Amino acid sequence: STQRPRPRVLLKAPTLAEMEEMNTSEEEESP
Amino acid sequence: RQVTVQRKEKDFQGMLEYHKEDEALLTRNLVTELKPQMLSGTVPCLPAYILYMCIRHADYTNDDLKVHSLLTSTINGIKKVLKKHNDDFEMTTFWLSNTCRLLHCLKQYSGDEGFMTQNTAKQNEHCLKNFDLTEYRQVLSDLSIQIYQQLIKIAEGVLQPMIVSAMLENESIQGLSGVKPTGYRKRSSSMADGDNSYCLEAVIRQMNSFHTVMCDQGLDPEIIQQVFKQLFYMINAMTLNNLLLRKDVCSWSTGMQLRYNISQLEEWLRGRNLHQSGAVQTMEPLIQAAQLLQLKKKTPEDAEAICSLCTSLSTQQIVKILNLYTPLNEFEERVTVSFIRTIQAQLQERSDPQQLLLDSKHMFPVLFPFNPSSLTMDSIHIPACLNLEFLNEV
Repeated sequence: STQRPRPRVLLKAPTLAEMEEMNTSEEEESP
Repeated sequence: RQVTVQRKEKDFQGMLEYHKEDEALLTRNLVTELKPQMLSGTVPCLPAYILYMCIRHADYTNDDLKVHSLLTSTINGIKKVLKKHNDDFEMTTFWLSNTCRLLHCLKQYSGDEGFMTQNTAKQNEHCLKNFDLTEYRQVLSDLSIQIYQQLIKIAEGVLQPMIVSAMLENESIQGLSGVKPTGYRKRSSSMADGDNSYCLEAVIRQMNSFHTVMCDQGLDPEIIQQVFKQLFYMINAMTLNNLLLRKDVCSWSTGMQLRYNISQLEEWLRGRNLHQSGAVQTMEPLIQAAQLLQLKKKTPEDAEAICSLCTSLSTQQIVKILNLYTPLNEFEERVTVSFIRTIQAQLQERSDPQQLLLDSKHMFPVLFPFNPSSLTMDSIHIPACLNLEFLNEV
């Protein structure tokens, strides 16, 4: 019997601007 | 008899495994510290394929955090490189090409049937199994737009100082200088002082160089076409705006030289197979301005010919060129006020834009059409110079 492929799980992604914000705050936190 | 048993190499399934703690090293060696020259002679967009193979392994092991983390650090790494090399055409092309390729891979191997029509059976085996990365595709598409805008800005910055000089001031047609209007000091808006004049060959050489870099880096042909459409628009806008403000270039001889220069640019597009890019169409106002300078401007029939020809120029622009038009010598008459009034009367029905000058900063919206690759992941070889020995082939 053929097995139906499992539906893939949507990975939520931040927007490009949100990603940059996160990156900036991480850089600020690190000494 | 001696029997030799050959151990069969384990099949490479086109996935790359790495330990979480090596992620920073991976993005450093593959993104932030990578020089495009290191990859000459390898498959174009190799970093994109390597990254996809890493994502695929994280998908295979159902590790969503690893996928999130790798994509985030990759995207941040690319942004960091672009910021550092914001005037480097080759580096910017390299990352535009790779970002688009990664985007294409995430589509081609998404499992969405619409993106799989050209896949081989082997390629279909290399699709993602667990995760839907649609939202990351949007982020990569937004990033590609940013990189494209940076690329245009760099190319325009290189070409801009050449345009007025090459298109309007340089005389490559022999004997034309003898029929230039007299009494005007040779001037150039593109430089303060010194001899910084450029000929059209210099512009063409520069465009050849841009084209070669983009082809070498494996940038999608549709994107290369859009780059040149944008650059040709800028050449059109800068040249026409100068023409509309300078009496010394509004002459029959400049019209002649300009038409010749435009035909050289058209020929260049054909030679590089870029004639379908829409670049020539962006030059239409300038082509018509060159013709307007050369047409007779005396009788009502001349007025009618001008009105039916100059459809890409506004009434304001046509009238301005006619007002600025400078006769070659004492035998040629100035354009009369009544001739200009005839033109204005004929064109009054037109709904023209209000501004005289073209917006030289205008950008056409860019599109990144899906371009699947025929390459199969398990055929990709990682060169030693990338220092990625910590990646395990799975």
